[in-house]
Amino acid sequence: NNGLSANQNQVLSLIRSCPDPQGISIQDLKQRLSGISLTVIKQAVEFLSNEGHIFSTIDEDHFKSTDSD
Amino acid sequence: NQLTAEQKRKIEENRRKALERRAQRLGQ
Repeated sequence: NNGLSANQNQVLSLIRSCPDPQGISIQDLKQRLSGISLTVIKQAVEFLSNEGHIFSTIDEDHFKSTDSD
Repeated sequence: NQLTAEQKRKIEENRRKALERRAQRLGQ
């Protein structure tokens, strides 16, 4: 248990797995996490960013994880 | 699909800030 909720772990896992240098977009996250609402995804992204697990890249819509590559 | 030098710089800066936030959380 890393202290994250199931939704937060799912979002973090997808962000980690994206190999693109600009990271993954919120739209891509929504498409891949079809069972989770956009609001919940955005809340998870904000939490993970505040905690330093992820960061925005080329704009406020693309994210990478701090522990990838 | 290539990033510009400015985009790369911004990404590295944001990564550094995120690592600082992470360290601060873990230190609390």
